[in-house]
Amino acid sequence: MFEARLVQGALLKKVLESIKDLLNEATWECAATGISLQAMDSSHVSLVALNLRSDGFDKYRCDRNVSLGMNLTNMAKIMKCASNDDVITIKAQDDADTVTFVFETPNQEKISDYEMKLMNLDTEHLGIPDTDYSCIVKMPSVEFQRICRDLSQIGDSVVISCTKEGVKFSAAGDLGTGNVKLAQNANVDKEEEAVVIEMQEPVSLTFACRYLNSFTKATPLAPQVQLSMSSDVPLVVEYKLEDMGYVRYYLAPKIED
Amino acid sequence: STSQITLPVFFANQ
Repeated sequence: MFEARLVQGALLKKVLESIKDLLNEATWECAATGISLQAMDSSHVSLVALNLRSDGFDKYRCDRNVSLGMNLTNMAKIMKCASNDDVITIKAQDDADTVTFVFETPNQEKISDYEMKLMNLDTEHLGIPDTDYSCIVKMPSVEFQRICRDLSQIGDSVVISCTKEGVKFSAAGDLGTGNVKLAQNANVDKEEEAVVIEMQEPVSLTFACRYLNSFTKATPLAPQVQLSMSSDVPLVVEYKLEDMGYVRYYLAPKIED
Repeated sequence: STSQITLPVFFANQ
């Protein structure tokens, strides 16, 4: 028996919104420690890795590990039936071919349940090595979203260049060029407004805008985003979920021909 | 110009 109850059900709705652009289907791996998911987009350029720790749920029971393969478009249809203030419970029997979502209003006067068919998915699991990144940038997630949106008007790719002084995002296209520079700025009133750079050595990497824009669907999950970069390895874009876990995206760089 | 590489180039299948 698997059962996970989340009073803050809106969080689950936001998590799904943050991945359904990139993934049509994925397997939610449920274990005693929590729920995790790892999947690449269909072109194998980006990867989503998320973790929701069991202690972040209000009630969590997982007698044995279960893999819940889901069509995320269908899951999103069901999640749209939950109000933002609903309590959400996910339930599945061991070896079941369906999953049940229960939505309760805070006053418990309305209780809805939706049963969805599960899928058997061939899941490729990639081993992601621990990496000491040359540059780690922490910045407001809304700012990152804005920059990705703005520069995707200019070109298909963004060059992210990071030095001790700051981080620069650049795009070039038929109409011309655009650059956005952010200086390191830790002395702000609110922690979530800070731009903090930890640099071992400068890096400059090129990434496709359309994936970066998809990653920014996670913006409502966290006030800050962390970009981890080293030369010639995938970028990591991480949104930390308070007391719960994380949503991470990996993106392969573009290289000079 | 640049070309896109894929993730399995970096991460091994487990």
